[in-house]
Amino acid sequence: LPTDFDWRDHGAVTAVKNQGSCGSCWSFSTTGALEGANFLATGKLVSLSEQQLVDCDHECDPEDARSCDSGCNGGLMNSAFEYTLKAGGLQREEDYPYTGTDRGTCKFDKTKIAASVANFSVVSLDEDQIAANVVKNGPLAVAINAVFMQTYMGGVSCPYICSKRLDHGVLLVGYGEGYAPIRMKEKPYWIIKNSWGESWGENGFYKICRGRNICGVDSMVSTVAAIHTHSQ
Amino acid sequence: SIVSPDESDDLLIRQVVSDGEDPLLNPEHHFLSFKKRFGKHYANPEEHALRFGVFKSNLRRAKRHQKLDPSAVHGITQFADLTPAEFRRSYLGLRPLRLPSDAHKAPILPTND
Repeated sequence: LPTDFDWRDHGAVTAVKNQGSCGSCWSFSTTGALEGANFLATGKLVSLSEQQLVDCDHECDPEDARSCDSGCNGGLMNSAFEYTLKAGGLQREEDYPYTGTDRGTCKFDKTKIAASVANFSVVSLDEDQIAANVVKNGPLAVAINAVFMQTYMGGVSCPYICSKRLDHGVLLVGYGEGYAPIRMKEKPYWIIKNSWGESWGENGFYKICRGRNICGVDSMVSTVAAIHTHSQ
Repeated sequence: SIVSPDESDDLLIRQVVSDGEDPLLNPEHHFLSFKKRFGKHYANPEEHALRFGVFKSNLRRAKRHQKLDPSAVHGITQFADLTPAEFRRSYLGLRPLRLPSDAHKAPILPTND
């Protein structure tokens, strides 16, 4: 494994998006992973529609029929991959733009599919496996506890204590290592793309330290593969 | 705080000085800057007072986060006028997960060499 890796340097990550005041983080995590996978499959970076997921995806957790993807009220990346697999794919952002509300009806147009899921899998809790999967398969959809993210402005977040109760969906785009003056040594970290706009964090990104499943970041990691589809 | 043996050496040195201004000393000024920076407007004086109270509480929270998470910078973000519950309701949205027993697991990749 390389000592550091960042999919932003390889053109697989779209610009930071903003979910607004809507609990649709799960849809941004899903599109981010599929955008990366589609880039690997086709060589083209296409921004995909979160609004399609918000409006049309009501897929339920197979183990809990009451837990279904539900627009601004929340959802799950794995269920959204399942929806995308069943629906045939996702449209481009520009063809089905984000509105930040879930009051609209589903306007999915099958003739405008821009990216399709070939398959998706869950990655084991092992951090080396997570790193290997991000390098080999592209950005990964991950869940995290976001309690420290409300006040985060920059640097490598490495809280001494942090709950592992997962409540936010984000995108793991790479990893690196930086000198931590407070600890007087190099500390490895994950690079996370968030969906709260560029004015949050480090231009919309978050760095969280690696090594001990901080804030549950290693607990729910999904990788997706895309198949090439010609958009019309 | 729970410290595992392998990270205890990380905690030997703790920052005890700061050259930055403490926002808690002048919350009115920082609330004014916050409103200007993030274009915040409140419907009436009651709402304004309520949000200022939440803002002050979040300043204390950011300070606590800074102590618990010294390698990051914590402070005033666009969410500084939201209570933790409002923040969770409006900006988070991950449903509880119960991975199905037949969930497809990614194959183990080689990580040596």
